[in-house]
Amino acid sequence: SHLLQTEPGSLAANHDASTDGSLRTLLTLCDLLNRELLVLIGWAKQIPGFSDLSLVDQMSLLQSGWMEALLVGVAWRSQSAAGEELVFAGNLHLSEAQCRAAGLADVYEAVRHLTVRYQGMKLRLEEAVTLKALALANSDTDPVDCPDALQRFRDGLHEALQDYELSRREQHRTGRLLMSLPLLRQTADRTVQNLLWLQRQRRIPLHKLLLEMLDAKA
Amino acid sequence: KEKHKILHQLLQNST
Repeated sequence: SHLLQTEPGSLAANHDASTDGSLRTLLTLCDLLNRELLVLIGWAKQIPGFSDLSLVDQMSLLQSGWMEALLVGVAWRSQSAAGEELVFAGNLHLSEAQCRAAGLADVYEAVRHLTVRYQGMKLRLEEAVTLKALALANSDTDPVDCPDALQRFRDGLHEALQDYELSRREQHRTGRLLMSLPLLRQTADRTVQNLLWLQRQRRIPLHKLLLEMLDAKA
Repeated sequence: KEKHKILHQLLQNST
């Protein structure tokens, strides 16, 4: 219930006015990602146990897991979209053709695959917010500064997911959700690689925070 | 930390 209360909800896209066509789509998406990152960092601080981590571990988790956490939101919003579109924001639905034109073919394929998986299990909001926190907590940090605090953070979230599924007598869904984490990581990696490639190829101007977070992945 | 200045600053802000 704490995660539900602190869930920021989705931002609206600011359609870039400096250009048009596929570059406009890309710039709009990157602006949205940058603002989502700002919200994500504020949100992370409210997850129970996150503030007990050392600053070094907080940074490592965010640098490693930010895209996974953001993509849970995209997959969640895209579950009920018409025409197999990806819903990056309420006012930014992208079809396969639009993604392809913007150089995001790989992002489309990967995120669509992830969306289908969650569609298949009819992901619920409670599960989506917990999964988002779990993805962040589970991201790989090496070396870990304070292993005990990190373990407590992970255990707390795992327990919350188990308690939720137990309360609905659907314990089997805990395993199903955890088993989706490898696909989530793979999807995030492909998305990051696609963006890094685009940044090099098209030399798109990126906002500082997004650039910093992509650099941590490069 | 120098390289990841913005993230560092955002995490240190209390709000």
